[in-house]
Amino acid sequence: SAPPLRHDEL
Amino acid sequence: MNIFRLTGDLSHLAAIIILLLKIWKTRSCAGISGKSQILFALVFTTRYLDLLTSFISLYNTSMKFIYIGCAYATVYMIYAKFKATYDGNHDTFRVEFLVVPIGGLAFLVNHDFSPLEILWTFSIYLESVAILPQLFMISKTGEAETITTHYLFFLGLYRALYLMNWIWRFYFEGFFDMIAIVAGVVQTILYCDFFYLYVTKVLKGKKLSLPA
Repeated sequence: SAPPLRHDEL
Repeated sequence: MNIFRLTGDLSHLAAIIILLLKIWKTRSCAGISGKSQILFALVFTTRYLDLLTSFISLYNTSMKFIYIGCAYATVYMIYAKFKATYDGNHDTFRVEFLVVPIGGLAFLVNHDFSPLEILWTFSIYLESVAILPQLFMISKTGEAETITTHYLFFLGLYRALYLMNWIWRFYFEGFFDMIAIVAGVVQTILYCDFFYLYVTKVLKGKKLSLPA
């Protein structure tokens, strides 16, 4: 799956 | 959030605090690569610009501010406050040979050709090699203070834990980010030599000195 463009990791 | 990512973030925070306290308490940045610390400040600055555009959680936002604040405080202490103790003669890694190619790579290989995304990609690539000036400096001086080895241990451990976090997220959430994973693998591999010395020497109470 394409990664979400909203990066939720530090 | 999962246990690997939480312990990874705490390990990263521990590393950052250990370094900050080491310099502050000893009032000396001997053996510390200012260049690596500048690269880390650049990594956080380019990665956390989304502080201005999106809110994920209080944890996410507060940790980003802590990381950025500590990074700049560390750079300030190295190049201003305790500049007299900065060992510039051994901190000679040519960082431009890292930043320029990585800047180009971020333009070529990314998830989305938007400014924020390219900066995020640049930050991910840069973080994977940002420790090289520090490792290079230790190889030049031939030794490292024990507190510095603990700093490096937690710093290396954090991304290794993130690799486990990505396995967890792929298995349970079907989430994976190839750019972060590849860069994270490279980053962790760069620490392997240090991890070996840390476990075989420092954990046995010896000083870390090279060549072994």
